[in-house]
Amino acid sequence: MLELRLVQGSLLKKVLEAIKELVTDANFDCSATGFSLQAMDSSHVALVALLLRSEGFEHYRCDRNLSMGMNLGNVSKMLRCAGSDDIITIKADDGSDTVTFMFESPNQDKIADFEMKLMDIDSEHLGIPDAEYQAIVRMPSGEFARICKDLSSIGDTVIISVTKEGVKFSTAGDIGTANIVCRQNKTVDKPEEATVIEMQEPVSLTFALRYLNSFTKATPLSETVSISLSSDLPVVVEYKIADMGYVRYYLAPKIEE
Amino acid sequence: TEVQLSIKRFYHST
Repeated sequence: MLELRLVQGSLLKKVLEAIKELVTDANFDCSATGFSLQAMDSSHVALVALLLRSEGFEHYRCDRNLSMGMNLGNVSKMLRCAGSDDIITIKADDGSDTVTFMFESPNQDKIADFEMKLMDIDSEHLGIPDAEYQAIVRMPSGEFARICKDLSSIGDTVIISVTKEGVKFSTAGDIGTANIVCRQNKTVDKPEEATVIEMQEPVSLTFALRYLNSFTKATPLSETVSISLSSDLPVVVEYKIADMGYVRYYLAPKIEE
Repeated sequence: TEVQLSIKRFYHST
């Protein structure tokens, strides 16, 4: 038996919007720790990891570990039927091939349940060891989204370089080139508007903008984003979900050959 | 030429 009640249902709607472009089908794993998902995109270039900790739910019952295969487009269709202030409850019985999403309006005058068929998904789970990164950049998520969008109108790839001067995003295409430098800026009114660079050593890596743009679908989940870079590792783009967990995206770099 | 690496080059199945 599984029953997860999330008062801030809009959060789940945003989570689906954040991952459905990158991944078509995925297994949602439910355990005492929380509600999680790990999935690669179809070309095995990027990976998304989601965690919603059990403590973040108003009610969290998960009698035994359960993995539920879902088509994310279909989940998104269901969740779009929930109002933005609705309380969302996810329910499943042991051994059942369906999951139920229940939506309650804030004043309890409307209750809807949507039952969705589960599917068998052969998904590969990758081990991601903790790593020390050469540079970690924290910046406003809206700013990062803007940069990725702007640069993708010029080129297909971005070089992200971190030095003690700041973080530089560069691209080149048929019509020209573009460079955007963000300097460390801690002296802002609100901490979420700051750009903070923790650098052990300079690092420069090349990534496909298409994937980074897809990651920025998580922007509504968090005011800030952290970008962790090391020369021999995929970049980690993390959006923290307040009090609950995170959506992390991992993207393998491009190399010169 | 640029080559796109796979995520599976870095992380392995558990």
